[in-house]
Amino acid sequence: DDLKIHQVTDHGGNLKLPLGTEQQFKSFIQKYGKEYSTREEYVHRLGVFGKNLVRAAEHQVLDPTAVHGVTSFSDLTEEEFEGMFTGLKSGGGVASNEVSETAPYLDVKE
Amino acid sequence: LPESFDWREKGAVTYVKMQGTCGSCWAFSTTGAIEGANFIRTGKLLSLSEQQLVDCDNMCDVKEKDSCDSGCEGGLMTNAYNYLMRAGGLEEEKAYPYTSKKGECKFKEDKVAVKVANFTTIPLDENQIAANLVHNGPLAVGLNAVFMQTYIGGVSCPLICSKRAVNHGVLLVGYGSKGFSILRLGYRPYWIIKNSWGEKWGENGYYHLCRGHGMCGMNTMVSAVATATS
Repeated sequence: DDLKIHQVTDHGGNLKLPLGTEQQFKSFIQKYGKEYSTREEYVHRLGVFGKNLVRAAEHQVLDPTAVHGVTSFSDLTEEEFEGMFTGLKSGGGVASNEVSETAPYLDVKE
Repeated sequence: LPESFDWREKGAVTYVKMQGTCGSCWAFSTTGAIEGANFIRTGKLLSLSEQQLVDCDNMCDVKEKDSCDSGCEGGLMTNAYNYLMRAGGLEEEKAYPYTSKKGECKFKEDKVAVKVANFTTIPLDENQIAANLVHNGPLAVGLNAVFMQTYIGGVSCPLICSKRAVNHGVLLVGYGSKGFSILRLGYRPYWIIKNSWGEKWGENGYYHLCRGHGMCGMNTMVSAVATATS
């Protein structure tokens, strides 16, 4: 309410992350040789990284026999990750196959 | 069927490759299956060119006409087999190296190293997938990669993983019988899956995924290929 004080940072500057997240992010940057051209990009990627830490913890709960955590993709949103590192289109499954016959059943007893 | 099986031990699998920031997983899955089939037929392991597929293959799916191979924008392994049957075959990696971006098609028919004779899709039953893996070599597989973004190691056996959102092409190279699963009470069988995100990802570039549950849709888009003399 004090008119002499003005907000000069954007919402990125008010990023609320658990304690130690930025330290982990710095280790991640060093380990994977990441470079961000601007401060804004750094802050944005830090936010994505924080969310991915939470996501990795969720994956760990859902998938306890595997180990989930920080990977080289931890600064990417799910959409960015899918766009850059996957790339399989729909179709091509058993149901849509008209080009060749589905393989005949093999005996798998015992 | 053997209790466990691994085509890597038999020399049918090339080194773990790196697709980079390019949606070309479908090309790596395709070349992996052809590399394995060619090894079984000739006894020679050749590393084959993904870049040829990225640059030159624009084939579309028979039913879903808008599912076309499109370099780093994605594609389908079955489309790629069709393209290779029409084009005349696949060059070696060293003849047509990978750049991780789409460029002008530089395919030369006189450089073909392996020809595709035929291909087939495999039924959904995971025992059939195992039997075809053992008989025909490494299989091209599609799966939902949602858990792979945070995967570091171990046997992935998520409680929830959509079978419908299949978005990543990989290579099935074997299976094991004793991956421990706490929630599924004991040792469970698992698939050994070759990925194309480099050796530093996952289990030295490989993904271990629970077997027998159609996990992450891994049984819905499986294909085998046969090669011919070039």
